[in-house]
Amino acid sequence: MAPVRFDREKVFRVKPQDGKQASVLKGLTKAHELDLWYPDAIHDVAANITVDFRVSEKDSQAIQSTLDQNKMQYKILIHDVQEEIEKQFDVKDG
Amino acid sequence: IPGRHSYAKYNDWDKIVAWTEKMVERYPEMVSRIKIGSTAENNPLYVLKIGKKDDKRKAVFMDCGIHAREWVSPAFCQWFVYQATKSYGRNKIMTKLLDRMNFYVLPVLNVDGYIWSWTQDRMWRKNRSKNQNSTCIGTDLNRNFDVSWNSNPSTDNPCWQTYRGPAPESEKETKAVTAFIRSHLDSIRAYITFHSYSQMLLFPYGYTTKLAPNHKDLVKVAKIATDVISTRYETRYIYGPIASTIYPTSGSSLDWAYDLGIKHTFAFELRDKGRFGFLLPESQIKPTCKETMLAVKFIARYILKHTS
Repeated sequence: MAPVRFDREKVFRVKPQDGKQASVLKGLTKAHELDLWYPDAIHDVAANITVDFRVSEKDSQAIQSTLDQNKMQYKILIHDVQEEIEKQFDVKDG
Repeated sequence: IPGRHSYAKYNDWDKIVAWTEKMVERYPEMVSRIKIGSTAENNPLYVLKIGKKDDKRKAVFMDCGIHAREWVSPAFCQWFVYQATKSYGRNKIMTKLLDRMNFYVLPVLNVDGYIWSWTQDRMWRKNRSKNQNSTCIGTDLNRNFDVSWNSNPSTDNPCWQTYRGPAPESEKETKAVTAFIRSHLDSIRAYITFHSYSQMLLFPYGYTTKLAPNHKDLVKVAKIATDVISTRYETRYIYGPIASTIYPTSGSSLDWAYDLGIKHTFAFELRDKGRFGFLLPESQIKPTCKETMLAVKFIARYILKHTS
């Protein structure tokens, strides 16, 4: 089996400002089966909690649009997860 | 033959196993390897005991790598063993600690998941056990401990990252750890578990917002430990009970160990605060371990002095 690749997958950081925004984010998490990095369960997504999640390349445009539509501020922490995976090994042998 | 082990790099499971053998060989008086069980995929679970042969002395139990993708955690456990053995007889504090207490270090708790995260899926979190009536694999071992196990609704779906398993201690890895800790309960005075990321030092409880009976004591230890961490590279940690500092959680090893009677239990969420998340570059392993080491040594000194 070939290892999973994460080309152009992104990690978003969103802090919902109120219950409505938290619900939007929970909806996105469910609909797109997002990989929550922090907190680690959908149950814990709430207003004023910083939420980090990983998004596939395919879904990232739709996620961004939904966040924009709902006037939710976000930051893209990682633009290409695969690139960061490769960059982890930044210490030379020896 | 696995390649060369390095404390400044991430090591795969084969390298870690070879490293445990080497540590026992190099420090036979100080290090012994105990097989505490095996995993769902029949890999061995090893604890390294650091200290003298005397089992009656106070001890600190530490585990790393309960979540597969949190690679900096096993890196710290290896670093701890290295520093402990290397600095015995040279560093006054470590010598005093090892003369008077033992450390049980489980370098990788979720071995199957760790291997999977190296070979197939870098983002894997759970173990690799099969689930009945589901094609989804794995249980979150940090939801599988027998403490308020079924209280969180977001942990009962095998396809979720936080799946708690079919029953408390259903997983061989959990069972092995709990059996070991129970059988050494008369000596273990502190339990410390290492995660990443978010730079926090957490203590009970997670399953309730009630404060632990010795809350003030835990706050005092955590405050000093996080202050100590910042002395090296000014890395800022926050501290507090799990439920109010991050979010409520059930079935965690930390709460389980506390309710079993180990009154000093801590969880480190190591670097960083999100720039890299689980993908912390190797160049940050050393500084992360160095600053964490200061806090762990402080906690151990506190345990030595303040527990009976």
